[in-house]
Amino acid sequence: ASSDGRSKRYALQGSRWRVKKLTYKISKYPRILEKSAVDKDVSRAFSVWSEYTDLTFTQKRSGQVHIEIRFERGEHGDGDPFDGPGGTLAHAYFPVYGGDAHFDDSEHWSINSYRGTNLFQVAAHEFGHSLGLSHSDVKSALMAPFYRGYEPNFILDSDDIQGIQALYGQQTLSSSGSESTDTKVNSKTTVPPPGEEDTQLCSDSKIDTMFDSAEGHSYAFKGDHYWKLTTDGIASGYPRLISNSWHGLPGNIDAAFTYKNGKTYFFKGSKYWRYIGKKIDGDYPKDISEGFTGIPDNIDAATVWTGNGKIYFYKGTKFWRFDPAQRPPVKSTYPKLISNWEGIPNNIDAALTYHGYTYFFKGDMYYRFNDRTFSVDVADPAFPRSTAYWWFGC
Amino acid sequence: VKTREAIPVTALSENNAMSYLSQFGYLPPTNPTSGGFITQETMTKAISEFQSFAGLNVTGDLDNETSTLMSLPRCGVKDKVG
Repeated sequence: ASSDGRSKRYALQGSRWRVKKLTYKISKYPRILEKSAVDKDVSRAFSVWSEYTDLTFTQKRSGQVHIEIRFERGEHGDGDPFDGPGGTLAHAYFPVYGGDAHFDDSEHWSINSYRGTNLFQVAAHEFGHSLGLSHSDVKSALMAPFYRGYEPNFILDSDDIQGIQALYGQQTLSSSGSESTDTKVNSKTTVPPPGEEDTQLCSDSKIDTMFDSAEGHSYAFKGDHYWKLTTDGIASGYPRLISNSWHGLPGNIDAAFTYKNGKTYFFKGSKYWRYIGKKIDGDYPKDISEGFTGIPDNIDAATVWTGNGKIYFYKGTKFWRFDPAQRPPVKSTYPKLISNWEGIPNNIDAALTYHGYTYFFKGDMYYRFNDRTFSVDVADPAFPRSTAYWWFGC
Repeated sequence: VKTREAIPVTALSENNAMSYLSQFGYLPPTNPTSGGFITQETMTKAISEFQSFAGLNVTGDLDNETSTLMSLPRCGVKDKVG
């Protein structure tokens, strides 16, 4: 057992990819190996993880990908310089930090050889981080932090398998219906379960609004329909009609948010509705001017800002802050200009708080807001990012 | 077979061990300009945590086995992720 008494085993960092079809590119190759050989070994390293899950990994030569791979020496732009031969061999970023993997090109990388440092084993370890695994204190695990030298008969330790399946579930039935690891090739080619990729949202990802329910589910509204989002993309069996679930609620909703009282508020034109879960909570609709004095009709978006827990409404080039605990709930200093939210465009479609961040959506792109710097987050790839790609699993 | 992997350097100095433990999450990040000062107790605790994670005898001392392991090639990601 570890010093804190818990049994030794894998560790999860806390983030994972929302989609299972991941892409990668090798932006910078090692100096001393054939590119085609590196491509093959990197692909083999990814298959260590696709072997036991429904994850698939597709190499791309350019453009936006989930995981970027680079062989670099010394300082290479992420503030975590490599240290020459030996010592640190490589590092990778967890999904919430982008998922990229960097390898120290001062190492003597080798393939299928006792000489040098084995590329396949180190890459498979680093991709474990890119998928959300932290270091394991099980010595035989691939995710143990120390390089153990070339292992010609490498097999993934049960500890690693438990870890990756805790994140992404087990490999489901392949297209042939049999469940076994040798159907990996089939499972790679199986059509994703219905609903995981939605043609309507993937062809036009502009939405009316997005919000989190009190139960923590994320929903996207568009026209008369809605979709439930899962960690992997779109839940199967969607879209569904809004009015079939939220009885009394019309389509083409302007905005929605769930407040800390656990109630969800929907806005359309000059009216608003209040629900607990999917059950209407009283005699609605009411006038916005009645329940949200100081807030205009026909708003674009609304959200509870992660920075201070207050309710923010956005319309055109302006925004309002609504604080139910204050009288009046909207200070006379409002509205203010959305341009105060550095990097956020005017006329947004939706705003959502998710996992401690506030996201803004406009057209088919979205922005993540950094509450500390009070500006759009700096990340790689930069914002705005494709909503369809990163939220809807397209 | 002679490999070209880094041959474990001889015992790590206390200072190097401190930056190693800081780099991999056992000690708070040190600010190189202020020469972070830590108590012996903190250092002993950090060494013990590393020894436990790495499956070594937990002595709290920077013994030869521990400093040799610290010299081995490894992944640059922290062992302890906040």
